[in-house]
Amino acid sequence: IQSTKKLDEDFWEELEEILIQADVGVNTSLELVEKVKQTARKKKISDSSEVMSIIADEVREMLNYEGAELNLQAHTPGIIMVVGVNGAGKTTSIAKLAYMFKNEQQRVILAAADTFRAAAIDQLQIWADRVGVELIKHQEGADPGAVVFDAISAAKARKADVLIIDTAGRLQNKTNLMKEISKIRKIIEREIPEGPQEVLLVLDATTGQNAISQARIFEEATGVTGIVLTKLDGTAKGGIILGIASELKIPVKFVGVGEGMDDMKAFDPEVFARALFE
Amino acid sequence: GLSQRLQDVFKKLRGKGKISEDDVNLAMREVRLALLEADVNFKVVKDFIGRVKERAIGQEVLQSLTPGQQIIKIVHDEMAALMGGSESKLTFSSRPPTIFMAVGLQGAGKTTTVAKLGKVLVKQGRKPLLVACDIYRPAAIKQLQVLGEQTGIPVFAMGQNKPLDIARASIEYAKNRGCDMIILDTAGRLHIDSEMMDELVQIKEAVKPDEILLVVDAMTGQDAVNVSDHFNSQLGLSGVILTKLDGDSRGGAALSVKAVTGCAIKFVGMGEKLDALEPFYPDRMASRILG
Ligand SMILES: Nc1nc2c(ncn2[C@@H]2O[C@H](COP(=O)(O)OP(=O)(O)OP(=O)(O)O)[C@@H](O)[C@H]2O)c(=O)[nH]1
Ligand SMILES: Nc1nc2c(ncn2[C@@H]2O[C@H](COP(=O)(O)OP(=O)(O)OP(=O)(O)O)[C@@H](O)[C@H]2O)c(=O)[nH]1
Ligand SMILES: [Mg+2]
Ligand SMILES: [Mg+2]
Repeated sequence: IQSTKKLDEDFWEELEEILIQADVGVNTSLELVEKVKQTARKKKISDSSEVMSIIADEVREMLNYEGAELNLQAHTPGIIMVVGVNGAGKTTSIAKLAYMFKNEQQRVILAAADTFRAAAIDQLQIWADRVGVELIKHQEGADPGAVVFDAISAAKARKADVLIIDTAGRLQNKTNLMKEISKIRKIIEREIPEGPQEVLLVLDATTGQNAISQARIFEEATGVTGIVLTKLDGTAKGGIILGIASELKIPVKFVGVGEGMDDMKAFDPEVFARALFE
Repeated sequence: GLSQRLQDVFKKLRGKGKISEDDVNLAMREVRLALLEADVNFKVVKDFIGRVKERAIGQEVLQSLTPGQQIIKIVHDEMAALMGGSESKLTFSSRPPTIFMAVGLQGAGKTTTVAKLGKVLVKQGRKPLLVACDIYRPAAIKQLQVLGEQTGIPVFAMGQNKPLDIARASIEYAKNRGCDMIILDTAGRLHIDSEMMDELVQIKEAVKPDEILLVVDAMTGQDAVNVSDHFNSQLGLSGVILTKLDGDSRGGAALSVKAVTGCAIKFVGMGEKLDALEPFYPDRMASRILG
């Protein structure tokens, strides 16, 4: 948006267009533009560049949360369960998190609870070796609950600081698979009464409005404490997190910006807000 | 769904006598909202609504007793026509081996789809060879080998060699094994990664695939246009495969990709199992997108 435009109907439409094309969704885009319009009117703003800073503030506000860091101090081992639909980037994100924790001198153990997909265990084993952390695994086809149980025992025995659990990708409309993931959470709660400290939903930034349904249903099935937004190194803007923020108040904790183990950053609402309009 | 919303629009207008162009505009607004919510790309929606509106202000709607239903029919038919129409059959070479290449973004479903496609070809009495050209993703080669075992289809791998060399070598290997089809599984990549896109261009120029198939996740949002446009302009696509249609996303990306590349959607992935690959039906997809 040029910075010397006047605030006419065309301007507000163009703003709406930018948001919709960033996957913010129609309703959220309209609400956001309406709010900004009102604020601009109240403050008697006539310069479009000032509007841009209002909308950046509004977006930052929607995304700024208490508890936007990882919540692991309460218990040892701190358990992070990682869930999400097929191909979102769960396994790779776990490698990145393990690398981050290792660099903070934390003792990390990983659990290969995707016992279904071809070579899923092999994939996580290679990452575990590269990062230099231990992986608890069974054979392909084993009961994922059994892997989780073993991993928790191992984490307790080795006094690990963090246990990160990789699960199989699943589409949220598959009721039996959502039952399975709820059951896995219950297994964790049996061993650690306060349950997992974090349940991270991995969301692909290229996803459209279906992301809202993903967040809703995973929130119901396992609870979701945070989102990892992956593949932001592409051209997708990941605007879906705004709709999720306004409806479900789930904070984005990390963003994935590449395929290497160091390609993960803490979520920065300011950076995200600005990138929406680039 | 959309039909209820259009019915509500026209209920308010009942008793006004003839429907006017303004009334049709109201209906077009509802259609536009429905398509955007279904993840059809913003610009594609604009063009599409433009085309539909031309028909919607024609006599078939203005004189109809059920204008809402007429408009839905026009929208549905225009959409199905847009997504259908081009050659949706696979191309086979007159001089085997026929070569297919699967390309697309990270995690779209290429490796799984390559194995599924192999299974479909076996059912047609052909002898496919799956080729592991993803040397980057941890255990990608192993993944394809496991799928090969599960489907009883041979897999050609050359470990950590250049994908270009692996693709080239697969031709001789296929001939020696009596395989008449080669399906190349490539690494997921960003359309804006010029080095990785160039790798695909080199493979294309070296082995001249009969099909270059873009594998697209059905839940892709507005970015579907960007991605497919880049892949198409750099490689020239011959077709698209839409995956994870067993999910509950509306799948508007299908319309976006077709509108922008003109390429036929040849198959849809309907699950994780290796028999879950079905032909693409434009009118079924249109109904799904319209909700
Ligand atoms: N460019 C980019 N690629 C990513 C990112 N995160 C993951 N990937 C890639 O996305 C693909 C899928 O990643 P996985 O970690 O296997 O995804 P997953 O969710 O575990 O997949 P399933 O277990 O099959 O459901 C791989 O090719 C990764 O390298 C990211 O932030 N940027
Ligand atoms: N439900 C469902 N899952 C699918 C479908 N196609 C693929 N998948 C799953 O999606 C995930 C990613 O599939 P892959 O075949 O590894 O994707 P890819 O494009 O090869 O990934 P990269 O090589 O990392 O780019 C896996 O969990 C697959 O089982 C489908 O049609 N439906
Ligand atoms: Mg995985
Ligand atoms: Mg693959």
